[in-house]
Amino acid sequence: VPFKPRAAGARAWEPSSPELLAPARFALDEYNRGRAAGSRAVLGTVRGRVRRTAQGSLYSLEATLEEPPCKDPLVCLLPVSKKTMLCTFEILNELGKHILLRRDCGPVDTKVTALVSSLFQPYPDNRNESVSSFLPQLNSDPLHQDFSMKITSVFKDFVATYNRTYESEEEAQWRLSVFARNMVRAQKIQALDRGTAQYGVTKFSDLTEEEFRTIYLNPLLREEPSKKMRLAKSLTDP
Amino acid sequence: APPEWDWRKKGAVTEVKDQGMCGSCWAFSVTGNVEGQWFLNRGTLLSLSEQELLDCDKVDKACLGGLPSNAYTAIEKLGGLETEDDYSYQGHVQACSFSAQMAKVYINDSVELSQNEQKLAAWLAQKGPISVAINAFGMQFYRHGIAHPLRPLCSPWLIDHAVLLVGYGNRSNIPFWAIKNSWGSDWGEEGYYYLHRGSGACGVNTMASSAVVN
Repeated sequence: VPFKPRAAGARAWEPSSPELLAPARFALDEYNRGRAAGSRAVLGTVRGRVRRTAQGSLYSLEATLEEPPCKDPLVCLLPVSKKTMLCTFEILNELGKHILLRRDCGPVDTKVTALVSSLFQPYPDNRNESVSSFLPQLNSDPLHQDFSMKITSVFKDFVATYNRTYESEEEAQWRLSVFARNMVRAQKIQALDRGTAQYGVTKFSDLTEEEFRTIYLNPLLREEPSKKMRLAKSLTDP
Repeated sequence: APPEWDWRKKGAVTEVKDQGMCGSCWAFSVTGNVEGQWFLNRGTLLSLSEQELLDCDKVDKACLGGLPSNAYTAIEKLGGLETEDDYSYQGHVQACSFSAQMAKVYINDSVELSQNEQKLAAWLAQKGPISVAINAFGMQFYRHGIAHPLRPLCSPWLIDHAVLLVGYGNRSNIPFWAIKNSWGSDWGEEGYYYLHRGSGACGVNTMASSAVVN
């Protein structure tokens, strides 16, 4: 295996180095721990280096993990939610046993910028907007052609589940449009989340972001300076 | 701090409540904290009145929002909190009908807690659930799992929702806070939100406070 010395006791490894596979698979198992079969991520590329220490071998890995495509219809409607995570791991191999010392994962950067900027597109003022008009590509992209039908079906389930009533057909159409936008928005939030959270249909899915903020959130928390409170005493040793 | 803690398992947390179409999260966060403090100091879990705070805390703005620090002061000045049964939640402001004779709990003081999440965990495990405020980014669509939004999307400077820390632990090696929300049990994980712990996610460590019951 070709390598360049980086520091005393350290070697740089090629991506295909077999010695990295065992710690990489261990890291993957740790990443997938608690997940059901079918929802586990798979290993993409791996690269890294190893440092020999008195305690054993310390592996520093950088790996891409491919999350499986989303299957829950309440969480994802568009077939675009496959997510690539870029992870760094520090793994110690001591007497043949792997120990995960550090893990840091996040979505691959190339997708992040576009997703972040598209998250903050405003809702339209036009209350006559339909589902197909806000995503014109739905009309041409065969992958998305059934989106309108799917979203209408999920919206009907939402209306039934949460006992929604709307004043008019126009209002219902507008809410369907907001709901569809929110589903796309939820998927973007999902793609940008670094944890295990799932985002999708909730009882607030037919509200615009502004409506949600106005009705349910508390702007005073950031607008008004909090009254100075006495600091709690430090805890004594238990 | 112990590696994990859950006050729900120890009987210190009432059922998940629903603030309805009203920005009264601050009141629910504070009553949840006082419920925990009263339980830990007096041994009885009582479900306490948010409506009393909406109606009688004149510094805060009922459904338009409020601050936990003001609410503690209001509870002290009023002379305590009535129970949920005696002063039930309506979800909109009404005339104050608090009666000191009906108050079932009191508080003596309130304190601000550390911004260090390890110290917060230690405090929680020893002293009880903590009132905190967070940036609610993504919560409109949250269903389950541990949320860990990118920091620029969930800035600690844009706090807009008050909630209650009731526990913490790790799931699949990911550290989390268990957070009681006030949007009903048909939201999130039976009304609870799980947020990444240790990274200052969504400003969870910036406005931690508690009532003091002697």
